[in-house]
Amino acid sequence: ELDDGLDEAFSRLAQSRTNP
Amino acid sequence: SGVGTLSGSYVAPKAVWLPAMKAKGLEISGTFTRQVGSISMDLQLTNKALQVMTDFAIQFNRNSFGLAPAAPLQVHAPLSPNQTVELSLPLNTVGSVMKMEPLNNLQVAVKNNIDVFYFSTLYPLHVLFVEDGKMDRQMFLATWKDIPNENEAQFQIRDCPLNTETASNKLQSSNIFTVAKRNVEGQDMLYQSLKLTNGIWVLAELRIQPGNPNFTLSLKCRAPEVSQHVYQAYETILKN
Repeated sequence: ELDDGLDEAFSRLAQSRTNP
Repeated sequence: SGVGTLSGSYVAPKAVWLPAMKAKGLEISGTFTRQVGSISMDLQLTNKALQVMTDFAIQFNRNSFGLAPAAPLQVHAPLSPNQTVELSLPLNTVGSVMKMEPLNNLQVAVKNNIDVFYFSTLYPLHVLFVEDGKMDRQMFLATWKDIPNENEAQFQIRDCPLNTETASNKLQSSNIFTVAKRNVEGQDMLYQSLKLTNGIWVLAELRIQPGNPNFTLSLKCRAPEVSQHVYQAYETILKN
């Protein structure tokens, strides 16, 4: 799978929403 | 309860929209459906009068999403006393638009040989969720960031004993698409999108904790007045 940076971006979003 | 269809979204059971006592003996029950891109108003007409009913026609008032009959109301034979007929009226969304209160209110006029009758009904917003409502992941992230925080609404969906996969599949059959899924500190975070027939996008975050039947739904939309109705759609889809 191509690492387009989006996987990481979604992980950051989910993390920021759980621990703002 | 209602039925889910293989190729379409949840369909509520028919409800009485026009009682016979308010329409000189004509009783109308109905529900709304969406199947493979086509919206219909499914109707049941019953003649509770003493005379035959003929010459049926239907018209909608202007409404928030331009819902309109896509064909005439076709009752092929006169409706005898005590007779019931089932009809499916195809709808489109290219009618005149006027914002209604509530947003999903539809005012309908039905005529027959006896008189003209009026009633109002509320349609579930999920009949307006289009099949190509899965937003591109990059676009999702950019849009999520772009929509201001004051446009975010949060809701609790209580007593919903589904696991994440079942919930996601159920929502997808009503055109609510999971764009990404993450697990943070034991809870599943689903990032989802849907698009309304008028092109309005709604972005969602659905939080599901294993073993906890209460979900948290956060909605972001540039037209925040639709959020309440989208939440209602989630409730209906997940609990049926």
